[in-house]
Amino acid sequence: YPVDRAAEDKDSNMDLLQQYLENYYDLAKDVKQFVRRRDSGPVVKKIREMQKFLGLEVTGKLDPDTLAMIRKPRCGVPDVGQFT
Amino acid sequence: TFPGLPKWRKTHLTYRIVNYTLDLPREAVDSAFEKALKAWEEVTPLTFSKIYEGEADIMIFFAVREHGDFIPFDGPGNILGHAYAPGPGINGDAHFDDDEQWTKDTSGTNLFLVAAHEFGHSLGLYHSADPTALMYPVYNPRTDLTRFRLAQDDVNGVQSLYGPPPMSSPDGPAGPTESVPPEPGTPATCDPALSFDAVSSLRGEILFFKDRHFWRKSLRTPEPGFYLISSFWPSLPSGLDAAYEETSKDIVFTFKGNQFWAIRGTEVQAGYPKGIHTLGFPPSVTKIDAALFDKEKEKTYFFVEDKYWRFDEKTQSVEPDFPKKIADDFPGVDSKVDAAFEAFGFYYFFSGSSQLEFDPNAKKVTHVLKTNSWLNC
Repeated sequence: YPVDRAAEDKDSNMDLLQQYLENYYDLAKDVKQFVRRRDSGPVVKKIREMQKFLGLEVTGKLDPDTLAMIRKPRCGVPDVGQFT
Repeated sequence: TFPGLPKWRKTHLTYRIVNYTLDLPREAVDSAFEKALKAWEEVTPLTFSKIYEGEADIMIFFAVREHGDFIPFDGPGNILGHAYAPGPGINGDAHFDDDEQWTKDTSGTNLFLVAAHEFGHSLGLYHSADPTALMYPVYNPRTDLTRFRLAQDDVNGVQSLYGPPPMSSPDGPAGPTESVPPEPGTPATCDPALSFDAVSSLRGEILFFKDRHFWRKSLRTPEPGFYLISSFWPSLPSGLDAAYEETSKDIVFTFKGNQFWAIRGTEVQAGYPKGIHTLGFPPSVTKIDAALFDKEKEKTYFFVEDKYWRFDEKTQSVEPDFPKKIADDFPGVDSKVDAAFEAFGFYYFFSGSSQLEFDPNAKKVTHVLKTNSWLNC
């Protein structure tokens, strides 16, 4: 069967976003299941928090600028939340 | 800063490079770390020394994937390094992902830039939301690393923890037991009583010095910038007396007390400070109030109380028959001069909150202005 590349890319972007928010924006583990729901309150809040901190346009969505930013190399220390 | 405001309780810190990446020669790694620590050293009272065995305050590792702290690296790209806030044990340590291609330039991942960022964490700085700051979390390869300097936000952050570096003085730098003098307040740009310590041009811009700060006015941009002197020239003292630009040499000379410094761009030149008496002033002159360089005549005017000296930049000597009375040759300039500079063929004299525009050809004052008129007030 042919691979649905668009759906695969979307999944991979969502995984990346989830990981990014968990690592750097203290996204709680129990929120994980909601990441793929675009209207999920906690996730939108975290995306907005990330966009604001990084100086991006605050859309609350995984737009191309946000995706490009989370793909850039960076420091591994979280941007917000308690530092362990 | 980190939650709980962790910081070092001492000013002398040790670091140890535990292992080396194979991407660079050892001396390049040593140099990158040394330079990165120096960036912080220049704006704080902190000093660093390298040790070769035992536990240092900042232990530096290159590692890949899981490396013993339960925060694994992730292979090439993405995470470049991480570091821990000040404290004992792993705290203060800096780890660099050796799956990156570390380079001296920006063809790969520049080790100096990442190290300077991670050492910011080692000193107690958290991430900054200012994209121009070194402590912004996303790697930003600067095109010109020779002109690297900390952003104001970085300086403000680290100085909020440790204060500014000890002030230079004719008696030498303040020792570790001396108290740091209280910091003067931040001047308000449009305060009607604002006066300047010194004014100078610099490569087409105008710098207005006041206490620890200066305004930088470019004729191309309407809003002046406001900066700490130490963020551009960490070894310059605050509270300057006078400054002028010798444009043909691309040098700004700054004066405080009986010493002066030469700066080119952001670099303070080697061999300075020098004594003002090396310029030919008599011993009775203990400080310069103001100085201006006339590009046309290639002469510098030094103002001291109610007198002035003219200095020939070509012969590097004070001209004979000086000093003369300021009021005799600059009619209308009657009060003591705080600061002066030349622009558009006019001399501008600052005294307290007043500024006089003087036409040296007509030998008369052409305008009386507020001191802060250049700052859009």
